Amino acid sequence: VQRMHLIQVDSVQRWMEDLKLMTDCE
Amino acid sequence: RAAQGRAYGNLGNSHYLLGNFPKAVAFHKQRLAIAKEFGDKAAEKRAHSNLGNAHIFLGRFDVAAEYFRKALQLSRQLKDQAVEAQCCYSLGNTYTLLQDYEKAIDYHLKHLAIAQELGDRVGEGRACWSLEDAYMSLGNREQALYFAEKHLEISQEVGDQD
Repeated sequence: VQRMHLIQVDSVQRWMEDLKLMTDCE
Repeated sequence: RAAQGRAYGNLGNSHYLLGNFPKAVAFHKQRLAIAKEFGDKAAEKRAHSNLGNAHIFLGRFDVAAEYFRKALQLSRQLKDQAVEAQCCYSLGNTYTLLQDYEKAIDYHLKHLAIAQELGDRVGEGRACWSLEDAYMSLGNREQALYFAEKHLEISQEVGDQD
């Protein structure tokens, strides 16, 4: 249910796309 | 031991970028333990952020929120406003995923205030977009429209056609 919900929110979807490549590096 | 901590962090990040989120979590937890051992607050903050990010892709939004909250606390201790803004943005999005829109708005407003203070127009635009969505989810169309207009204005200014 949580995963389905995020598809409906564009701004969150965009954030998650960016997040995939985002690491807090050493 | 300090180098071991950095190696754990790098391994965690590599697994994360490969999409191996459970492995990423395991390594970042080791990194966190060593950061605590050394009292290295910056490394502790990084581990918490990375653990929060990984839990988002594991679908554990509640756990992610806890890690982001801890990262936010540490960013305030470290007096790093850019990182604080990033943590607020992550928390706002995570609470949207948890469908707790009031908390989401609270964090997105905090993100917006810091972005304005730092003159970060891209961050400000993102905050407005998030607020527009959160207010729409609450059925508050007036506030949603206000932030949609601000979002449009900033997107035009920074040349973001998307």
